Amino acid sequence: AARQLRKRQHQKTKHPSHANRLPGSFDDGRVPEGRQVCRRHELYVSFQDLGWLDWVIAPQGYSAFYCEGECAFPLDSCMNATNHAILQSLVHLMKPEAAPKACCAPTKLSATSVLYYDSNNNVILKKHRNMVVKTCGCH
Amino acid sequence: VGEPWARAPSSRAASCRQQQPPPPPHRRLSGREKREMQREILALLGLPGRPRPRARPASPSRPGAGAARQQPPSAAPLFMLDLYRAAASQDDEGEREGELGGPWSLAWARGLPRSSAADGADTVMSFVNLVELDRDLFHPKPYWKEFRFDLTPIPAEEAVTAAEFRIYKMQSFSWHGNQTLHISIHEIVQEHRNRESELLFLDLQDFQAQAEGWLVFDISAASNHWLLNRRYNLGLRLYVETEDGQSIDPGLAGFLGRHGPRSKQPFVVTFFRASPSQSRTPR
Repeated sequence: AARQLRKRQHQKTKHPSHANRLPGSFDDGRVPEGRQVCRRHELYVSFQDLGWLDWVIAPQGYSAFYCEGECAFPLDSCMNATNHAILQSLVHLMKPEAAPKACCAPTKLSATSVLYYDSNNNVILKKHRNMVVKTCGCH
Repeated sequence: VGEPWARAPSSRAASCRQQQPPPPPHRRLSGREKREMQREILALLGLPGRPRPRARPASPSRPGAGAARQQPPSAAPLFMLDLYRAAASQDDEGEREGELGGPWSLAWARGLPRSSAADGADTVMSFVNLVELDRDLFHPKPYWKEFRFDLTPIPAEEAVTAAEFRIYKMQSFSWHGNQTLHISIHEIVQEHRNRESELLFLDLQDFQAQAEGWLVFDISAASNHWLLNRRYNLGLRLYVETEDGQSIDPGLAGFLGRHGPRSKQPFVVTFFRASPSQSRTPR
């Protein structure tokens, strides 16, 4: 166990940008059958490519993060998962009709702002709270 | 993610990607998917379609861009860009420190005037001056300057928390520098043909004649009246007086209007709370 813990700590420093990644046997980002574990993905939206820079002042584009992947909880690699999600997975395994499968979802969100012109040349600054996915986890 | 959406990876992102397993093969978004995504972004912004600014205004963040190359950015976009930068850096700071103040509190800390009502605002909107009338030296006293702004683009369900009228004052060389000037701003409530308009006092500030810079007046009461009764938006009137009550032509006192430099033209800023977002169909 001590050896495994040291290994985990080493991997944690090696992968600082993905602290929400499930440790242990899934550290390569994929479950044994080639499926992806719950993780944050990035989709960059460029306002320039959309041809919208005549009305969007800032930003020039934004990273739209989303959570995607499968939640699985082997007994020896569940340190990052909530107990509730583990229990839900077990119940789902035994009685699929009683509880849905645990799913990958945002666990931390932050705000983002957009500055743009309207059709009357007025300028609007809109702040959207809880828009940017910071971390993903199993629910 | 198809080519139209892709970007060159930043060094930080690139270093992260080196440690990740190779991403699944990207596919090009079809025209229909692209249009769907455009619609979704517009829906997030609460817009029925993409805005089409009338005169392709110059972008304050991209000076000299596109067709607006000849025109420098005007005052309102510059002010709003400063607010945007303050909000963006505050978002970063809030993430680092784990605490969130008012959305614009950093902007106030940077020297922009603080308004407690504006602290809880989710949206800030600036309005350009549409009409300007002057009662100057060629008219009988008192002298004044009138401005009109169209606030109808604000949705009826939005709650305005604060509104400010911002006007630039140059140094006045017509008066002694140390002379104090009283500047008052009024809402025009009703206009009459044969007598003076009915006014509602909004704000008063005192300044030295030699002072130069932006003056900010609280017009929250007027903006609320205009939103409640949109047909009765008759504008704002500005008076300048000396300490002994003598009326002064605002132009001579150094106040700039529509004919001043673009970066110093008057505008109105409103702060309001966003209404709860409508439910959207998840993709």
